[in-house]
Amino acid sequence: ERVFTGDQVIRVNVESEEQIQLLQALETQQEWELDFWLHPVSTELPVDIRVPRGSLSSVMEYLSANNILYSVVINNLQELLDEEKAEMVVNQMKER
Amino acid sequence: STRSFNFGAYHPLETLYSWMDTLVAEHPNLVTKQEIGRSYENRPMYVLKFSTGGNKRPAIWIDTGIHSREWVSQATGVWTAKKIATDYGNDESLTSLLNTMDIYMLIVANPDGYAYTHTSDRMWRKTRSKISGSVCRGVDPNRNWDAGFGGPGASTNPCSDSYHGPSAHSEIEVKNVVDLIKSHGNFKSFISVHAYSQLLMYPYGYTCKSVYNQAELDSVGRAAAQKLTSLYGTKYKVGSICNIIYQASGGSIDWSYNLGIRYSFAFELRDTGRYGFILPASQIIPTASETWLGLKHIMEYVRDHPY
Repeated sequence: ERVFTGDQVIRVNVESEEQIQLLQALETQQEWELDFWLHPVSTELPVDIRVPRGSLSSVMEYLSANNILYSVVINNLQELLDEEKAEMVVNQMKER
Repeated sequence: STRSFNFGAYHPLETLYSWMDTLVAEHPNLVTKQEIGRSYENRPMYVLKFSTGGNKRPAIWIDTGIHSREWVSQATGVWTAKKIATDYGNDESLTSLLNTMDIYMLIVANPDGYAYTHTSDRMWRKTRSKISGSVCRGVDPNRNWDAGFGGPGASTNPCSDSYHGPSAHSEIEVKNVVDLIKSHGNFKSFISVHAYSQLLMYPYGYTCKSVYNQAELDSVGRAAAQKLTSLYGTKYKVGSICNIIYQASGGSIDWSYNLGIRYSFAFELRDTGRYGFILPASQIIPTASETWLGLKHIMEYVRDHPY
């Protein structure tokens, strides 16, 4: 099973068309394996990106270099997924 | 029995499928389960039909879970199916609706993807079909419909999460729905439920041009969103896909609208990003409950505005 230990979900509140284009360029960076939960399309909509642990420093550098502010929404995705799975297991036992 | 089923929890595919059987057994005069075909990996695709009789009555289509990682969507579908079954005969409005119309619910619209999110990759979105000439798998089932197919907002790259596929309706999961809707021929509403972002959208996605019924769809959508918000204050944006998200071609409700199904809508449920696709199970029932008020408004409007 694929694990997401250390993966973060970050949110960018886009401020300009230029930032949209810079983020759209990120979408084509395949080696960073970014998973856009919400895509860069307009300054009215946030952009959410799941960043694999291995790409965190590169992505943060890219964003900082381009003065793009971001916040970390989920710090360690695998923790949330482990909780979700544990809850499902407990529930299944109850249901049985 | 469905009484021991916890609607406030997420469940694997097998549990959802066996639950469907118990729902049918508990409501034999209202609910039937129909297999509408098989998925790429040969899993059955089940529709729950809510009907009090008649042949090909005017019908409403609701699908959930076409993007497999959006778990609150399938969970909302399960809760909604139970709500319809239990409210029939007790809720006057729903009873009158089901006395003249049918409701079809495809709760797991992407069974292969859903199973994969449970066993292998919780973040999987697409189907699981193999793509010739590529090591990557899967097509975005909401870019594969024959409505502006291959246009903006869809990718030609098989490794992309929005890959539109080799051709329109190439995915069997999409083709199964297309065939059913076309052969039935009397659907009046087509509603697709996704997550997340809290949006209620109508066509088009593949172009930003307004649809002919734009004013009506906008007003119905806003009224439905208002009803939804009234329960817990959850705020929704309303608009066409192209205007409030982005230009996205090959979407299901664009196809259904172009087929003549006027009342075509898409929901994006909770939340707005705090948890995104990993919405805690504690929010399933509140999400489903508020969504029901929006769905019900649309269905009542469709009942009262035959065409």
